[in-house]
Amino acid sequence: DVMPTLDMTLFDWTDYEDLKPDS
Amino acid sequence: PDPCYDEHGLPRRCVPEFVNAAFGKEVLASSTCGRPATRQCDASDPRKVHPPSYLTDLNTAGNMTCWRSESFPRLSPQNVSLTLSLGKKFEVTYVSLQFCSPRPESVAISKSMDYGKNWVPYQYYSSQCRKLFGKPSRASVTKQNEQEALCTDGHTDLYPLTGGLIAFSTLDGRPSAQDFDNSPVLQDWVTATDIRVIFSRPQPTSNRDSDTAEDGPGFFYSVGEFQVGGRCKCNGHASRCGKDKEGRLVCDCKHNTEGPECDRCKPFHYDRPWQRANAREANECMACTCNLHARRCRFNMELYKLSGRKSGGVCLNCRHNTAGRHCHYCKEGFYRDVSRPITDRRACKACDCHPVGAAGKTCNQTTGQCPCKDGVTGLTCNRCAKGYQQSRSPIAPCIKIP
Repeated sequence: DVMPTLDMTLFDWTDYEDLKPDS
Repeated sequence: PDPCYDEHGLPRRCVPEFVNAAFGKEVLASSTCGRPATRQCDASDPRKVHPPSYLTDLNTAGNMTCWRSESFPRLSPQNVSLTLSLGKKFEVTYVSLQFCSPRPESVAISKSMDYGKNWVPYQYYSSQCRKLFGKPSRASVTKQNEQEALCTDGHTDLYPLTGGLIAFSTLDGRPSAQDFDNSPVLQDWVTATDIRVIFSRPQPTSNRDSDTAEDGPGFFYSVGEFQVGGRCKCNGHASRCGKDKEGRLVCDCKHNTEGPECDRCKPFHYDRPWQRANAREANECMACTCNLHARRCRFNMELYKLSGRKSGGVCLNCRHNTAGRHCHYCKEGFYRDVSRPITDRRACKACDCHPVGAAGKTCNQTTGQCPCKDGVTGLTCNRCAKGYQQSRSPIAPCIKIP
């Protein structure tokens, strides 16, 4: 089974704004 | 066929043809007769001119044209010099002078290797070697003094009154001449850009040639032929010399060499140090191995020695995301696409590690595998591993399913 790719919209960036990719 | 390459296209030593390097070249004479005009010499009368250009012109048999100096009073003979610029470095085999007057009592030949800035003695002729030049007559050359000018008391006899010869062979009697290829000393000795001859002590000419018959014999120097036999110096890397855009004489360099005397390697051909060609080995300059990813390289002697004197080139500014001495591997952040040859512009692919799933941006340079965080998988670390699910935390993007 191939797992789905990571969904960037599911991450909570509240405490990690500086780690958030540009796009 | 190009003499610089054999029938299989392999490089071999080549040299320009042997020529009289003086022919047609300008000679500067410190004294020339004809101004003011005398009985024998008149610069304004074509039948009585004796300019320096007659030294290096074409002489047909029985019709030798002669340069002639001014006449000197009997008791105060003067030195007169002839200076010949060859225009570039030549390897000189001989210097010869054929006289129209009696040969002078003393002659000094010198050479320059830097277009007239510095002069070194080449050979002396005199009946008084010790007194005039501080040299013994008829000394011999040993391996210790092969670059030393000698003095000889030959060639200075009064007779013949005309047509006498002075001929200096640069290698004659020098011990290393038999092993010229391996003698940098003699290679240097035969190299010249300019030749200068200084005459002193003219011997009396016949009354017939004198400017004023009533004064008795005349004292002057006259030369019909000034020859410099040799080859344009190209260090074994050219078979001809020609004029460049500025009209200067230069070698037509082969074997990936360049410079007026093929005395350096062409850009990007620095894999081994420049060397003169010899009978056994062409010593051509070798291109650096950069797999088509660099346009420049430099030579590193340490690497050359470490390679057993085979290769010392180091590529500069490797492009197409390559790195290394030969641009032979991928730079950090890229990995080798093994389906393409290393010379391909796209031989190195970006790692493209996932910004959240990967623990870094640098992948394995061979496999392209990025370093994944715990519970993450995939070449770029973009999926959760089996038994894990995506979380909301970008620090731990995949967590174990309870």
